[in-house]
Amino acid sequence: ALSDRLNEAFRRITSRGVITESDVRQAMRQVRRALLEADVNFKVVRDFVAGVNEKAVGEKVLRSIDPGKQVIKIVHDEMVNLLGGETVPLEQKGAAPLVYVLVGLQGSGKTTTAAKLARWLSDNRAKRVLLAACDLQRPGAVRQLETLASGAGAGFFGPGSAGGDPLEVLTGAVSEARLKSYDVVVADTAGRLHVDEELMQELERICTVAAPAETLLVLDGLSGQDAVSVAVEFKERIDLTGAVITKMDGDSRGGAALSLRAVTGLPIKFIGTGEKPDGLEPMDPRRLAGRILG
Amino acid sequence: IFGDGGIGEDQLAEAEEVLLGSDLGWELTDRILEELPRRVRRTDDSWREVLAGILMENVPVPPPVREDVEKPRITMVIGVNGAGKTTTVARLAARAVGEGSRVLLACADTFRAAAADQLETWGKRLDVPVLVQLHGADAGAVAFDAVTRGVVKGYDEVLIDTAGRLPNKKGLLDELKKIHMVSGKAMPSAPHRVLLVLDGTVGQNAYSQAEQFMTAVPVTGLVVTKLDGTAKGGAVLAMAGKLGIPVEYIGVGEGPEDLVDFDLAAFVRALLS
Ligand SMILES: Nc1nc2c(ncn2[C@@H]2O[C@H](COP(=O)(O)OP(=O)(O)OP(=O)(O)O)[C@@H](O)[C@H]2O)c(=O)[nH]1
Ligand SMILES: Nc1nc2c(ncn2[C@@H]2O[C@H](COP(=O)(O)OP(=O)(O)OP(=O)(O)O)[C@@H](O)[C@H]2O)c(=O)[nH]1
Ligand SMILES: [Mg+2]
Ligand SMILES: [Mg+2]
Repeated sequence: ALSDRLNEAFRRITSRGVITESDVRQAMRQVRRALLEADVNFKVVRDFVAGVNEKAVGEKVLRSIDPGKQVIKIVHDEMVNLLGGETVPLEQKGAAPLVYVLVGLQGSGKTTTAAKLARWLSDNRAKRVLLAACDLQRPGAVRQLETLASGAGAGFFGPGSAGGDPLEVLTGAVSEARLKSYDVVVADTAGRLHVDEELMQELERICTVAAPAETLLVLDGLSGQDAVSVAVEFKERIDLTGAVITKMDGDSRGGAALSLRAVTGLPIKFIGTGEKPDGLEPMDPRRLAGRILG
Repeated sequence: IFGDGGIGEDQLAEAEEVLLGSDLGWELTDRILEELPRRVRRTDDSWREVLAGILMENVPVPPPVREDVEKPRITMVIGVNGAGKTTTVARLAARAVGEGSRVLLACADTFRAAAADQLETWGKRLDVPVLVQLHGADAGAVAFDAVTRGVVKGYDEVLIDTAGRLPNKKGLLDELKKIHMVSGKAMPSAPHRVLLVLDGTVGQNAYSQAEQFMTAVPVTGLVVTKLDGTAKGGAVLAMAGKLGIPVEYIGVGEGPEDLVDFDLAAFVRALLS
């Protein structure tokens, strides 16, 4: 763990009796390595470590009898700050039905998260949610969402026998929601690469028409360095309002979450913690920081 | 320091960016960067060519085992949630059909919503039969039935799709052990291949995935998917080199033809580009 590494780094230094700024810079190498191992993007690591280094060459560390502990505290606090200090809630303002759209790469967990979000809104905000199946591409996607809808206590709106396209399904779902007094429409979309021009244009069209209250990037918590380019590109093309980091019930450190936040400023609203409909929790910056630091 | 014919600070920085950014990890990156300046000095090649050479030496990925096995060849496909297993099964089936083989697919994912629907849709598209769970049968039973059917009906290939799972969940690893074991009960040499599918966007967790899955079943090869995106799959490459596991295929899209044989030189070239 980082604390052990820092204690070891400082132990060798403090045995000489005095800590210098150059010693602190050496300790920063351990911080850098720990963050890279945690999948934090290397550019974010560079900036983050520079920021920590600046704070760490203060009197508190240089004069401390336990400099390792001081540095860990600085790293932890800096990370909590960077993650946004506190949880940013979902946008609730606007006439019903509010529209939330989920977007992201293939397999990141959008369809499952859509159902989980519906369940969370129902359990925690007493909202009636209609799930809209706007992924008409992936084999079995519509059926998958339909099956998940019942476990989430949500309504379901799909393409029906007419087929159609994602935009038609979304506008149809909004009409249905108005008719049947749903509070929120949560739209699942097809997984797509940020470099797939045609699909990104389709997404731009969907988001323009839907005018969503929330457009959430669903990001796989097992992702590495590339998460940043994905987030930047999606944010450039559509008006993302937040992110959900999934599969955090695994043992990945989840550094992609920090990178996403640091580079795009997007608030991470939820963390996916399992496959079942209750596997969704609001992001807690202190817990997430602790996990990334290992 | 670097003298003439060497490599400058800017180029070293650029090399570091491409190596770290590809998910190779800091240890492998540092090792390669340490080697780079003196190797560049010793040759007329460009620093990029030298870099490719050093990287290839440092990721000793063994070649896939291509031995003849008895028919039907049984392949079990495993991996974490959303990695691309089901789509890989479809792509493997398409290949086999293209080679004139008789293929049977088995949906041993008895957990995820509409998993059977997804595989059945592929089965229809490829005109290949799909065995799915009957009335509460478990994943092991599906695998057993599929292997038995494969033997009895004389199929050339049986591809077993399994549910995605995070391998830190020991109960889920036990299910994999069971699937592996019952396949062997239906046919002693089965399964002939156990392919671990990894998402090309995966970070350092690739090591933990391989290590943990291997405590449950003997992984014979890796598949790296979604390399048609911008992720380079460096973590899988580094892991495969370190653990000595062959990489069999890479996934480059969502269609039935989008599976390519792994080639180390091509992979490294793409990674460094
Ligand atoms: N363990 C775990 N599994 C998850 C989580 N979120 C999603 N999954 C699983 O990840 C896999 C992929 O989830 P999907 O919801 O199908 O992903 P998707 O983004 O809709 O995929 P595409 O539509 O193909 O792009 C499924 O097996 C889900 O059950 C999570 O937080 N934890
Ligand atoms: N772009 C791209 N997408 C891929 C590739 N391989 C799979 N996918 C997509 O990734 C998503 C997940 O693929 P699946 O085959 O359902 O993944 P899985 O491992 O079976 O998922 P679970 O069964 O839920 O664990 C789907 O949308 C696939 O179309 C690939 O090589 N490139
Ligand atoms: Mg989906
Ligand atoms: Mg699957």
